[in-house]
Amino acid sequence: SEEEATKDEL
Amino acid sequence: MNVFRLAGDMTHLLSIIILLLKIRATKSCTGISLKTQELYVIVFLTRYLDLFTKYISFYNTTMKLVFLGTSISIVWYMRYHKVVKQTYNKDQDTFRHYFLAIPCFLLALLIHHEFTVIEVLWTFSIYLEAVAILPQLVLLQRSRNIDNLTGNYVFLLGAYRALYLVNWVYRYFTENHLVRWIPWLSGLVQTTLYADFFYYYIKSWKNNEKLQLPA
Repeated sequence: SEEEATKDEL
Repeated sequence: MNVFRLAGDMTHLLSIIILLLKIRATKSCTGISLKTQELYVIVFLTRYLDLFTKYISFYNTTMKLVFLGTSISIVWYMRYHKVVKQTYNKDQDTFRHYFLAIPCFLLALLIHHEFTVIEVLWTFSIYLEAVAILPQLVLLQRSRNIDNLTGNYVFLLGAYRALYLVNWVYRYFTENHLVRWIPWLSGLVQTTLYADFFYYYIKSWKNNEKLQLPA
């Protein structure tokens, strides 16, 4: 989901 | 993961390592703003709340632990280490960092992706990181001579978010035009705040002279 994709950064 | 983000993370890690080395090797934190370091601890604590609940990758978890550990130890050194704390420029590091944290928190309450505790605090950490360098930049302007390690530390810190901007451009074009306004605009503000420092840093490097920020 867009949500997941945006929280993979530090 | 793309090369720009990896370069950004490594630059960020290198900046923190350089600061830790400066403090441990010289047993001094002259020219370093404790306010900025404390803001960074708040940034990492509020950003990595899902550290134990959401596993993304070994790299992600490791780096989060390293950033938390190093930033907390830097604050510990500057506050409690018997030798280092004597070298802290207490009377020059007077920026009221709560003036930065409170508006960022209010803004996060107003503008966020979704109204949950984790998301609002994550958004707060994004806004706070953008302005967290201000006490350090103010301290640099007040301290007459900036030592090389401190100059390199601030430069790398600014460079890491600039690399993240490139990473976001890359991801926009390669990941079906995913739009992420909050980190993008905050990252732009954050990098712009370094603009004049970058100018004087590169000028001093080119002319091979001491880094000096105009008062």
